[in-house]
Amino acid sequence: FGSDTRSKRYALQGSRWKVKALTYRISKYPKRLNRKEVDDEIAKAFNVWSEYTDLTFTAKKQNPVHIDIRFEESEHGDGDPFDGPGGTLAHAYFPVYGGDAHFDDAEYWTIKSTRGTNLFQVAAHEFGHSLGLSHSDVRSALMAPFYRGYDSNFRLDSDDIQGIQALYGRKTS
Amino acid sequence: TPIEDSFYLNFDSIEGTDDVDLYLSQFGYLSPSLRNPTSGNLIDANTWERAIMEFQSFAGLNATGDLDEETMELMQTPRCGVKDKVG
Repeated sequence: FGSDTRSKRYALQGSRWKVKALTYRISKYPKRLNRKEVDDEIAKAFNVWSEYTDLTFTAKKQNPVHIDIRFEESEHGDGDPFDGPGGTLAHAYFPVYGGDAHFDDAEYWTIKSTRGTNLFQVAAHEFGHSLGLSHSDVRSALMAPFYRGYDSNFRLDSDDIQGIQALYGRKTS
Repeated sequence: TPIEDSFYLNFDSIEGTDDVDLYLSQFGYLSPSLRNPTSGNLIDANTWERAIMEFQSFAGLNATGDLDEETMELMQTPRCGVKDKVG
């Protein structure tokens, strides 16, 4: 946990990437969304974290990459099956376990809409795990575990910023 | 020494608690080591209540240990599949 004295705060899983220039690949796209739109939303979700650190994220079309992103349904090979619409929306692995992010393709993923589940917000949350953040017990934090609906004015909470900067330092430029 | 049945929660007899048990286990509030193998893997009532309280506290609810409506409702909220309590 963070070292301040507040009772509620971010949590660090315990691993982080040694490099700050990270690469990613969307190796399986969702069924219902346009690929270009998905590329843009995923890039935006990574930018949430690069805004406050020196981390950079570069999309690649081929392996090897640091973070592999897949939209999958039900059992998808990692022993942690998705449960269909609602319930769990996605999961991601901490750096020590590879950093990959999986999204339940049975969800109704949407972009800039109050309907369905907002892809950008969920992706930004999952990438927090990919970078080493665990769940926060601060309700307003992105790293809180519960989906809170589409927020058209989304900003990282100060708790998230403190968490990511505890791992990777402050942005220098 | 035989363990009194009443000391343990029998989830089969309480409607909906199978799902709650699964939820608490899935997100790190109940670990397999807390189950008592000599009594059909049932969970000590205090352990169950403590797990509910930890979930409530983490989620910003009143940590009563009771499986109230607000707690059940939050457990049905869509969420991330990663554990809240990472060991």
